[in-house]
Parts: sequence; structure tokens; C-alpha cells
Amino acid sequence: LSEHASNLGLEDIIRKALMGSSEERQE
Amino acid sequence: NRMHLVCPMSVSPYVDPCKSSHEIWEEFSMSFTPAVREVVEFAKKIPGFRDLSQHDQVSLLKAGTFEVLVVRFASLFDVKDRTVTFLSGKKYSVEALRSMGAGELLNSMFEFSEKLSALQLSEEEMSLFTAVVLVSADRSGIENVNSVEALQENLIRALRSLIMKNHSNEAATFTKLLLKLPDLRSLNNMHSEELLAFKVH
Repeated sequence: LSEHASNLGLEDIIRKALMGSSEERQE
Repeated sequence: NRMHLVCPMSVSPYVDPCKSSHEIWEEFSMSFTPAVREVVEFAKKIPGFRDLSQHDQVSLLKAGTFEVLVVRFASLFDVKDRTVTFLSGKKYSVEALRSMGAGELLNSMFEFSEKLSALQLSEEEMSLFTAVVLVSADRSGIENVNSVEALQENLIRALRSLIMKNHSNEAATFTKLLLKLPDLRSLNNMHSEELLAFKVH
């Protein structure tokens, strides 16, 4: 399941939301 | 041979045949991203979640986001009217979605939504149950199982005392609620298979 999530771009969305990256804040 | 995207996290089940599969996926991704961000914001507010390692926070969210969304959006599946409300707010009947290729997962989602709403949980109980769903020590890739397990046990204890306080048939309600966890796993597996089939297609 985790592997699927990575493929779906979910991990990227999760990481950005967790870290509150500067990219996320700009959005 | 037109393609459909029978997921309520999409704006509409109808896919523009002129668009490339990449464009379709990008659009779909844009529509479900806000909901995923909400799940992350919810997780951040679970007491103790931020104390877990960053790796385990990501692993729990990767594995559990779908299940959290199923609980949060159970009301989109109207058991009485046999309709599903999509992100646009438009409702589609089960028959229409079936003709678009929806199968066993759709039936199982209705079944789950019906059982969950029958428990008549308060907002607070639903929120705590959602936290229990997310913080599961047996997800793959967890590096510190003991920490996740300890947090999960605290959450289950809190959920239990809340149910005991609010429901007359508390033991049955709590048991039924815990039995929703394997149901959610099963829905998660079915959904992963469908997503994979969609991507391959």
C-alpha cells in the first residue's frame, strides 16, 4: 500500500503538508 | 470505450476523452490534494503524533490517509437514496456509477457508511475514532513500533471512555467500532487495486 501511495504522489503531498515547506506556504 | 473515474474525490466521473492520461491524473490529483492536506492537519493535532519520528509520521499517513478519508466522507454515500455525491456537489445514482464500471468497492463503501452511521457517533467520538484509524502500529514501514503502539493504546483508551460515557449499549458500540478497523483495511486494499488498475489503464 505504501508503495502505491508513493507512486500516486501522495507521499509528496503528505511531506509538504507535514513540513509546511516554503513551497506549500507560497501556494 | 469511454473512461470514467468513479471516485467521489474527483469533480465528476466523466473523463474528457481529449485529455491525455497524464492530464487526467493531474486533474484528479489536484481535486483530492486539499482533502489529503486536511488529513495531515488533523494528524498534526493528535496529541503525541508530532512526537513520533518524521519517518513514522509519513508512513502512518501514507498507509492510512485513504481510511481516514473513508470515515470523514462516509456521508457522501447516501444509503437511503443510493447516491454518491462527488466534489462538484452533484449526486450520481449507484446504477449510473455501476454502468460506468464501479464494482464491488462501491457496494462495500455503502455497506461501511451504513454501519458507521448506525453507531450514531458524536463529532468528538468520530474524531477520536479517526485518530485510532490513523495511528496503527501494524502499518508497513514503521521503524519505532513501540512508540506508535503506545500512542495507539492511549487513543483507544480515550475512545473507550468516551463511548462508555455517551452510549447506553457502550460495550457493543465500542466492539462494533473496533470491528470497523479491519473493514477499513479491506476497503483500502480494494481501493489500491482499483487505483493501480486505473494507472495501468
